Order: sequence, then structure tokens, then C-alpha cells
Amino acid sequence: GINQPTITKFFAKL
Amino acid sequence: MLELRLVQGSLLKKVLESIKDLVNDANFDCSATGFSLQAMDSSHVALVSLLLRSEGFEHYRCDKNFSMGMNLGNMSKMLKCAGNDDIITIKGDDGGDTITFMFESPSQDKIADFEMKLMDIDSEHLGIPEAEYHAIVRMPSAEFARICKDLSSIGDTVIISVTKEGVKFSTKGDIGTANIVCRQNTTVDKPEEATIIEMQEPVSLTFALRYMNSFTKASPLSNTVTISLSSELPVVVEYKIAEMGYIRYYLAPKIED
Repeated sequence: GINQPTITKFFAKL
Repeated sequence: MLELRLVQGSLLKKVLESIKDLVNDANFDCSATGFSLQAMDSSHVALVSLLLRSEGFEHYRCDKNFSMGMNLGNMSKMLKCAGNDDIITIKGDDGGDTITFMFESPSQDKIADFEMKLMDIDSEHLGIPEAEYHAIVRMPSAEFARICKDLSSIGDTVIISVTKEGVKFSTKGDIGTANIVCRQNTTVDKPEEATIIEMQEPVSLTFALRYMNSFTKASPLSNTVTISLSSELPVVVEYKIAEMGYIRYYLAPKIED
């Protein structure tokens, strides 16, 4: 299947 | 205290139209650098980053850094009351619970002020790392909008692939498939009509078309759009706002299990 990760998987919270 | 005056008020109207469907509530950050915003959509799949630099305003005063939480739907309702040629002035105070929008007609014969309630928003800022992109495509914003709209009538996702042949936008759905290839084209009458592809290495990524279509609401802000792609990184879809700054959308790619 194909998944939609969230943007927070790539950009860390400050 | 924040006080900013934007002669080209229509810019702010266009900015709101390009983010209000993606983000419901957001904190606007006021600093000496400018008026900015960073916010995620409600599913946290996309991120929008807006900067309107202080130099782009006719008058800009911000004594200290602070944020103002706004409902973007309500802000859009207020800004829709400004005429396209109106000068817009925004006034707000650190710790205040309202913001004032003043609209002046170009001939100064009509002056309106609208006061909007602010809200407390818990928002997190994300650190956006500097990235080397595998491919950067610059193309007319209307062309990109047309492609996203056309493909979304066929499928839900778009595969964007950049090779030395050009940039390919592909989708598939119940009724069939579609492929649109745009080649580099710099032999145009106007520079904004060019398609320019800078490729370090081939890249292919899959994205939800729903978000791409939402990003294209920013097309009235700029004749061109820049799409930056790297394997396994969010795409950046950037619209420059002339003389003022930019609106950048980041979208997480879909990933095969």
C-alpha cells in the first residue's frame, strides 16, 4: 500500500 | 505595537485566498523582518510558510516580536470588504484581543475600519532544514494550476517525475490514466512563460492532488511557480510575492510501504 506520512515526519518541531 | 500600511491592498486579499482553505486558524508573527506565518493544515500533511517583508510596506512599525492568532476564514471575510485598489492598514497590539483593518479608497473618499477578534492558538513551529534539491522546475503558475485541475478529474494522486526529458505529471484513476510532460522551453516571448528545469539527478515522487490544487489558489500572486523536489523529502511549491516575499507550501510525499 501507499502511505501518507505527516509533514512532522520530515520537519522537527522547534 | 504593530502598524503596517500596504498600498497594494489586493496583495493581502490574494494571500488570504491562497491559505484560508488549507489552514483554519494561524498565528501571524510580527517582527522587524516582516509579517509572517507558518501553519500546518488540519491533517498535518502540508505546511504553509508566508513572508511579507517589512520593506515591502509603505509604512511598517513593529516595536517587539509578538504573534496574533487569527481565524483565516474570518480574516478573509473582513478583507473581502476591501476594494481591490484600496490601501490596507493593519493595527494590533502585543497582548491585545483585537486587530484593526483599515481600508482607504485610492481617492481617500471612503475610509472603513473593521475590528476582528483575535484568538489564542497553540501552534508549533517546525524547523525547515536547508536542503539540496534534486530538481527545481520553474513554470507558469497558470500552467501548473491547469495540470493539477485536469489530473484531479482523473485521479487522486500525482506522480511528478523529473528526467532529462522534462517534468512529467502522471495520474491514474477508475476511468483511466493521464500523463502530461512539460519540456524545458526558454524560447518564449516573455520570461514568465518559460519552463526551466534544473536537474541534478532524476527524481520521482507521489503527492495527493487535493493539496496541490489547494496550493494553486496562490496563482494570482505570481505568474510563475517553482517546484523543488528531492527524493523522500517534502516538495516545495513556491510563489514569489513581488517586492515583498513569498508563499511556500511544503507537502509530504506519499510513501510506498
